[in-house]
Amino acid sequence: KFKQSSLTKFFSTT
Amino acid sequence: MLEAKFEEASLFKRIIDGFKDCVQLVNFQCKQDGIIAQAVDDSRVLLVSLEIGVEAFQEYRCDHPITLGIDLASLSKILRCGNNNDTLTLIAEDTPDSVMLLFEDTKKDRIAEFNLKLMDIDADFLKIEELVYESTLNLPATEFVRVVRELGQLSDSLNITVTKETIKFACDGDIGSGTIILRPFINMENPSESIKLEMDQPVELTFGAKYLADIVKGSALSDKVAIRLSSEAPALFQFDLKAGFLQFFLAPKFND
Repeated sequence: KFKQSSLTKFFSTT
Repeated sequence: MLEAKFEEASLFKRIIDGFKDCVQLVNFQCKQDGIIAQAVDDSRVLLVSLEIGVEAFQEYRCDHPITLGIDLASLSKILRCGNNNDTLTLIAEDTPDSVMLLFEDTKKDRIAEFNLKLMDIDADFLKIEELVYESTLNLPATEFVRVVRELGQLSDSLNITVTKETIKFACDGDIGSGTIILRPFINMENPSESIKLEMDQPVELTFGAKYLADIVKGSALSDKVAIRLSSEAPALFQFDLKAGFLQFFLAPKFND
């Protein structure tokens, strides 16, 4: 089974 | 004051249709050199980034930076009111509470004017670091749409594996599995049918099929799609405009 990651793991909010 | 005139209303319609199903509230930032917009879907898995350059417009004037907070569902209702080959002009004051959409049918001398109320959208702007991508594919958008449609019906996860000479799309779900293998090739007669692959490193990533099903709607804008992949990083799916682009950044799934 695959678990979805979140963008916040990769992109920081300015 | 913003005055942005599209030669054909259909271009703006196709741009909005390209991402209105995955994000709803969007701040369009209008500046001297064009219009940009960025929005993240509710699940924070998919980021949409739009850039429309001045050359995409028949006329463009923006004296001061203006932010148009727009509900895409409402905008779509108004965009349906114009004919595809009408001109469409977006007009807004410097600190606007609404934006005017002016459709002009030059042949029938018919003018339609709509005002869309703007919203105060408090969205954090994600900084997209320039990633070094390990593999870049360029393929016909129709091919990408077909792969996503066919494999997306078998599983909710779609795997992309890029090696030296092959691009493999695969899925394995409850009702069955599927694999589609594409290879780079140059079509001399019809270059837009070519498939190009630049592979610095082999890469294998898995994505949610439902997000890819939204991303393929960008194919209304371009007959090519660029897909840039890097291990453990969001993938970039880019549809180019005559001047600008519609980009989707999609976070991968991991084997837990």
